[in-house]
Amino acid sequence: LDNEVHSSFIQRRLRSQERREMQREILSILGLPHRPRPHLYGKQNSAPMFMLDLYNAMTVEEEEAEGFSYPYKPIFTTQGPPLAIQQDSNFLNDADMVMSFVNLVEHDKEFFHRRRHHREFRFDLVKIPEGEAVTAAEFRIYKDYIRERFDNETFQISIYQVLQEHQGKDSDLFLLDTRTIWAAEEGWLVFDITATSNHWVLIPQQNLGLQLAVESGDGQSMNPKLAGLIGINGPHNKQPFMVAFFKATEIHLRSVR
Amino acid sequence: STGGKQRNQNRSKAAKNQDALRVSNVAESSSTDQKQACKKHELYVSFRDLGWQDWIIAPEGYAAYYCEGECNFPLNSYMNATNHAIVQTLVHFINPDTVPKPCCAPTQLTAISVLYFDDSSNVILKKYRNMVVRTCGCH
Repeated sequence: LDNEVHSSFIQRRLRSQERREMQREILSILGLPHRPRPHLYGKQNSAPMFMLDLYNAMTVEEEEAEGFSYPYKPIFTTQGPPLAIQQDSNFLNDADMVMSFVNLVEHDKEFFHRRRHHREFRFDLVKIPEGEAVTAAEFRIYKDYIRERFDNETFQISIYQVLQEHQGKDSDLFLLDTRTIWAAEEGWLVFDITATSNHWVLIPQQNLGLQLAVESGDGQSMNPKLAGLIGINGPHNKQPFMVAFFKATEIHLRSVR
Repeated sequence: STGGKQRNQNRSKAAKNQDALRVSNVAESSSTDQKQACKKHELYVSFRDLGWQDWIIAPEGYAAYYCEGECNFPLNSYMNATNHAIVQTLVHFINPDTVPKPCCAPTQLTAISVLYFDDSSNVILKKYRNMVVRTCGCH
């Protein structure tokens, strides 16, 4: 009985004008000025897959209680983007929006200045909708299992924020995080870049991206690829990306029409 | 004051009872021509039908709802009638030409989440609070 359509409701296909009006209304509810036209949208890419995990976790969450919680502890998992699972660290249970950013560096530029390998990553945080504040942000990069190295060999992975670039010499860097991993490990590495993201949102012109460097156990700089780190040229479902969590700082009211 | 007030109270109580009786009589008659009672009806919004499945990753659409139906007396049969609806009903019976009956409207709302690509192929997961009717009732 509950699903019967009330007599006054006429079931028919929308005419094209009505369909356009409906689309305009829904876009306005979604807070979008127009319908997005993504150029490369692979739903099987790493970021959309990760976000879909979050969406599914959140939808389950909404059914149970009004909340949105995502475990923020960096999770080193052995398979693809981890399922966003409930954990005691409901660090972000009131996030209103989560956004993943594609890496804008078109190809892996393995820099070899003065015997120092490193890889660059850039993300455009300018497109954040108005009135959203970053509550947390992370950089995710996938590490493959590499056969060629001994299982008990370790690598030290360091993530830097680029502060200043100089022509012809190394950039000024600020160390954000360092992680020591086993050669035999496989899965997503998660680095906390919350402070950096807030800085980039506040001063976009200082967003010069991130750098990643790898050192072998004996302190030698090495090519990240040899440590199994997947770059922009790797498989789509393992490419590095950044994800940020936001809280709305103002209520979104639709403009009067 | 004591006595006088007491007498007044008795008189006003009798008058009130009279009124209450009248109100309920009027109410009875109106409930006989009961049309569709106030309740929630489903309206499915399909992003696919809108041709948006290329940029909206999830959901494929969502069950929106709308409230429709009459708010007739006695209101206590509507589990979701707000307390104010009862006051509104009584005042409506006293001044039916100027004060409207309580209206059939949402009494609880829930959020939905939408996952979509923006123009730069970044992915946005956004929670829209108070977007969908959970229960309807008489306000």
